[in-house]
Amino acid sequence: PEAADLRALARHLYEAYLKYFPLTKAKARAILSGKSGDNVPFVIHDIKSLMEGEQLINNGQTSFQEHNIGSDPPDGVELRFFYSCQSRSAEAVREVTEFAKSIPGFVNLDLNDQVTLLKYGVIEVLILMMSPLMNKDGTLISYGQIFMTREFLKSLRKPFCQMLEPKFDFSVKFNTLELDDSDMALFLAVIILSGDRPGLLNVKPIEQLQETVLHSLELHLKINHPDSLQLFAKVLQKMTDLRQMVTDHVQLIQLLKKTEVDMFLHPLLQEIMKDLY
Amino acid sequence: KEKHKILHRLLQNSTSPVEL
Repeated sequence: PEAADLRALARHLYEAYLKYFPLTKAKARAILSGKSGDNVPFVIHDIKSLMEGEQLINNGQTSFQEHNIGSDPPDGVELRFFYSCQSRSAEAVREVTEFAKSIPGFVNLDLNDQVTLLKYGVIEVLILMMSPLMNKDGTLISYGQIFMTREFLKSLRKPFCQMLEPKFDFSVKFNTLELDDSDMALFLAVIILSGDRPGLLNVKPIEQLQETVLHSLELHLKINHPDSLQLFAKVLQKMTDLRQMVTDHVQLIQLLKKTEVDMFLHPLLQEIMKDLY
Repeated sequence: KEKHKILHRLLQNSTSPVEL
């Protein structure tokens, strides 16, 4: 009966994942490998194609202008693109929040602890969720409508060119583990339920929830990847890399705030990054 | 609580992308 409960939990989290995350790994890999029929992404590889693609970027998500009624969009391709990324990130935070709420027991935790878990977990989750969208040559953006090349991102001015390169390095390695969407759903829940986040009031119930999800993940990986040795351990090791990447990412954003005088940081992302590490 | 009011709002009710 215990194993049956763990299987049911895995199914439940997979269903929630499919419900809240619009671009699954299965869809992204189909697009990246050209097996998605008519769904061929627009490729951005230089400034000219970026200009053409900007229309698509802003159709796929709420645009910068909608967030800043009354203020003009800033100059510079980098900043404009950065604002699009922020809008998508803020929307993704909402998706992750809905997913977190679907983890059994999560909404019964102290509300302040729910906030803390999201504050510290959400950027790790967002970075992890970029992996299925990436390959060594570039990344899907805008819900899979656009493929932006890694070389183009590297050609942007500093520090914008430094923002995604570590995520590519991580993703290429992480993708070799070949997790599917059902594995990812459990792994995301494990990350969210980290009992060692600073400032948590009531650690015990969080650790208990995480323990159950960990058991479910371990069992699920054994069944789903019978030939992949030590996969559970390898997956958990990635949590250390994710934490480091978040620290580096937040540092880059702080640097941007100092160097880009006109920079606007989305209020939700500001809230998350303030006093994070 | 004031410091994380959008997160609180997201946790307590479903907020649409426009409200974000």
